[in-house]
Amino acid sequence: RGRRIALMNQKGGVGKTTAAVNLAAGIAEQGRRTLLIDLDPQAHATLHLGIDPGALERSVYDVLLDPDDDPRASVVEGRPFLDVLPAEVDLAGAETELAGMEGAQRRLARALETLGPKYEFVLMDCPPSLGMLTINALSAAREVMIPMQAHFLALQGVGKLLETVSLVAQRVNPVLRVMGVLLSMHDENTNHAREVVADLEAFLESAEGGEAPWSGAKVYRPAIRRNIKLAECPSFGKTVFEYAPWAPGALDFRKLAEGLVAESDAR
Amino acid sequence: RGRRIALMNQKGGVGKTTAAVNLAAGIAEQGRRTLLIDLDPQAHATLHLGIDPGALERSVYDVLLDPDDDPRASVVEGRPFLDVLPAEVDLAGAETELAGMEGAQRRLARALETLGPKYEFVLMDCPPSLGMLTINALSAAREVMIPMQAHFLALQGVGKLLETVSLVAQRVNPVLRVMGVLLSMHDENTNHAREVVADLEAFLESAEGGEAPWSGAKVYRPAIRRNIKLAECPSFGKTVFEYAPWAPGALDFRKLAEGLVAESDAR
Ligand SMILES: Nc1ncnc2c1ncn2[C@@H]1O[C@H](COP(=O)(O)OP(=O)(O)OP(=O)(O)O)[C@@H](O)[C@H]1O
Ligand SMILES: Nc1ncnc2c1ncn2[C@@H]1O[C@H](COP(=O)(O)OP(=O)(O)OP(=O)(O)O)[C@@H](O)[C@H]1O
Ligand SMILES: [Mg+2]
Ligand SMILES: [Mg+2]
Repeated sequence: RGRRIALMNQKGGVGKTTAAVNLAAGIAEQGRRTLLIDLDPQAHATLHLGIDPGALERSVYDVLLDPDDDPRASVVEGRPFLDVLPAEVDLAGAETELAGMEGAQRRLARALETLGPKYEFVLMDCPPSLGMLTINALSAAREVMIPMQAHFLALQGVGKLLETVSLVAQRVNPVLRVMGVLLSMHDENTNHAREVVADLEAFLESAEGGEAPWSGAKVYRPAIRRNIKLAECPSFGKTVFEYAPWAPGALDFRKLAEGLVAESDAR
Repeated sequence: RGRRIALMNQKGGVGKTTAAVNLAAGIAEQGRRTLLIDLDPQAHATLHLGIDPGALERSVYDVLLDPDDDPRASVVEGRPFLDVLPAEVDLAGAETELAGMEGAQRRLARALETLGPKYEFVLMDCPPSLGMLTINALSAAREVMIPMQAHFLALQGVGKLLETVSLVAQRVNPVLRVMGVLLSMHDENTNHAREVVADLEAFLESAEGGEAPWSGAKVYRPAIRRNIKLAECPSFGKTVFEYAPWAPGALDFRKLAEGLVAESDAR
């Protein structure tokens, strides 16, 4: 059964898109069929892969707003083994347009019933909010990965994030689990980062064996180190593996992607 | 006449709060009466200064929702010469509660008629959105400073940001100017940062002498270099000047703050 992973954090600029794109690419490089869904009206994941949102005929917007259409018509080929359900600017309207519509929270889940079976991995890049687009991702996903920086202020938002995951798990999607935290833009040699990670791991450990959807969650390794190559490659429409295959950012994401595939194979 | 500066960028995690707090502190250290207004329901600026949002009797929420109350009752002393109009979690409701209310966009502007005259500088820390709280800041401000990272993806949001400033300037606040961009978390030794800054400066230069509210805007120097001390000090409720007065982050913010005061004195 395929894995469906929402990369989610309502805080902005924490590395969701960078992780969604490079993890999806890293998994596809191992020959595993992957679908990357861009749920952000900013369309950064779409841009990152060199796809022009303005030139698209169809996008994830159509999938969400026209549930009777075939969602496969909106999918484009991104890379070998990597398909993309792209975003474009109309998606900004979706938050309001979906409100009050029939089955609004489960539009993406419904589309994945048709789309999903073809892929071993489905990764969803969420916008920095807890609105209808993120709720659609959480209702369609089986797992949640939380990209975040190991900074004090970053810890402040985690409670609200987990509360939202809980609500969706209780009301809409009982299989939803938080698989863990992805440390992004990591300054590994600082005490501050170490202390924040220790705080996180202590919190997750205290949830083990309990009822919460994050019991069993862990801090994923390796952390993704800060590496300018990761900030440069989107401007060329390239993944880090294409742009700088031996840079620390590429090494970290390749290792993480291999870990995710190995995790799947072990199940 | 006092300066009223909105630190604004709808993108998250770009250094708005870090700049608002440390610039306000740097200006206050020069003996200039400063008011820092926290407009973010996350209350990060409030926390950053060691003020407990949960223990507050009154906050900026009351100023916005009860326009007939005296706004001075909600101000607390933060540091010598630095007063704070703090945020707390109820502010999350303000976006919705204000919608449709009488004079909703100008609640903060109206409060500053009473509050403002006492201060030489008023700095407003905006949330990462273009909603009612940010609109209140833009309607009350005279100048806009845009903290951002010199990254390709960061450039993508600037157009929308300037469009919003334009709309507020045309409809609500004709004196509003964009004074410039504050480069935050700056990796000064990378080509990528240099190229993005060159792009920004070229864009701003092309607007010079024109009609837009950002004609005359510049890229402020110095850039604020990436410095872990800036991420650490909020966890102690301290400004960078209190926590690590000789760190690069402190040096950069002190220089910037001195530049802002000199700019004022020259007017
Ligand atoms: N490890 C890293 N090293 C250096 N730069 C990075 C790294 N990860 C991300 N970046 C850069 O930091 C910025 C923010 O990252 P990204 O866009 O992935 O975050 P996000 O959480 O998706 O943001 P948003 O909330 O706006 O969707 C981007 O300019 C990106 O290129
Ligand atoms: N120059 C810097 N060097 C290192 N860390 C920094 C720097 N500036 C900010 N940070 C850290 O980066 C994170 C984001 O910064 P900050 O909270 O100031 O951004 P913001 O734009 O106010 O975010 P939000 O949109 O959530 O309000 C924080 O953890 C902060 O401590
Ligand atoms: Mg993103
Ligand atoms: Mg902030």
